[in-house]
Amino acid sequence: MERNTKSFNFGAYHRLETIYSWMDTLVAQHSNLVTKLEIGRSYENRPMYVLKFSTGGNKRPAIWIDTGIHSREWVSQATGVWTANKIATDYGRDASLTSLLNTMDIYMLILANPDGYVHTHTHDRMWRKTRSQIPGSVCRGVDPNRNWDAGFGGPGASSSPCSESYHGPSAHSEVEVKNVVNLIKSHGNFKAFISVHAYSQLLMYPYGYSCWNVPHQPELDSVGRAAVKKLTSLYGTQYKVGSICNIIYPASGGSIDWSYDTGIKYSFAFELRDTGRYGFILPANQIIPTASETWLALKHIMEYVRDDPY
Amino acid sequence: DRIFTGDQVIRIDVQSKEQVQLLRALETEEELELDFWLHPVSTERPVDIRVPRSSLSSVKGYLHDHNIPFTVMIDDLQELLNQERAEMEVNQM
Repeated sequence: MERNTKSFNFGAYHRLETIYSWMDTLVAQHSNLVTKLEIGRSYENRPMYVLKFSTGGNKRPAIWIDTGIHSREWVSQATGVWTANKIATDYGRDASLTSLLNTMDIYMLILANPDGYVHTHTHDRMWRKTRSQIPGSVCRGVDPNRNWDAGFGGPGASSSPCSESYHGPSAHSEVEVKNVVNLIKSHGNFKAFISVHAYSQLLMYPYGYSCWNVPHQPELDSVGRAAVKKLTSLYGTQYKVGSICNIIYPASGGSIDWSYDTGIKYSFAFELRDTGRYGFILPANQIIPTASETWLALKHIMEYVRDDPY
Repeated sequence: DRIFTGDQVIRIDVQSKEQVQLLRALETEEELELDFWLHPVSTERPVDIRVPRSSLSSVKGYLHDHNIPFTVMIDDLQELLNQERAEMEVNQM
């Protein structure tokens, strides 16, 4: 067991149990700020925990951050751990973050696909999807970023259960997705929704299910470019900014398309750094540099959300 | 454990729309069991493909035949995974 968060190695990849245990330590050390909420269970009955950073109030305007919905993208979950610790330790020290947390809450889902994450540690390091069983198919799992009710079943998602981008039998069929949907809807006051993926150095906004510009495209583009400028200032990492459809490809059923259509204007997705040498097997010594540069962009977006309410 | 011994990850810096189309055609060849880490989209983004050892000669032949240059990003995926696991075990201790 980690005795305290200072002894935790943020520059290493960890198993699910270790991260869950670390969450308890974080909560214990910052009990005035951080709580751990169980938002439901995964397909294989693992708890799904959200870290809630709040200084009080009831259903304050909130920011959502999820990491690692695609389980093999390990630097995403590791970045989530580092970021949660950063938020907890910088509160009260960093004036801007402190002012943000005095008016808004932050919710972080560090292991958005716990079954898949465990599977990458125990059976198949390259596993991307959930672990649900599909009736009539020998293949398992749904791409949880094609399963949201946003152009569900459209272009860029597969109807084949054996595909890595299988959209699932119906929108929100995956309990991991449904748990997030339920929380966001029941809360009703989320102002930003940020999904963190890896890799290829992109900061994206909706849509993926259509190549039409969203109504807030100029604003989202401007916020994204400013965020990326800050990210790049640390190590020179180059990012591209744009809509999912225009800078990658059409991809229906994605989380940030759903959040945007639900009314959460500030919806973004990150693809974290790519050294061009390792892909999903980014060495652990890259975790802290990746998380540090990502933090600058995340902070910029969160400050913008705080300063430009709607 | 699923083992990836001999699997390679190759990177293609796509140079033309025609190459994008050829790589998309490759994507549909299910029997090759290719895992596209980065999909063929445009000339502005590279394409990364994890190629199982059993499909290496077919895929490399296809790329050579169509004059599509590539580099090997990961020579043996399992070697890298072994290193990653060893590092995790040390950290765990």
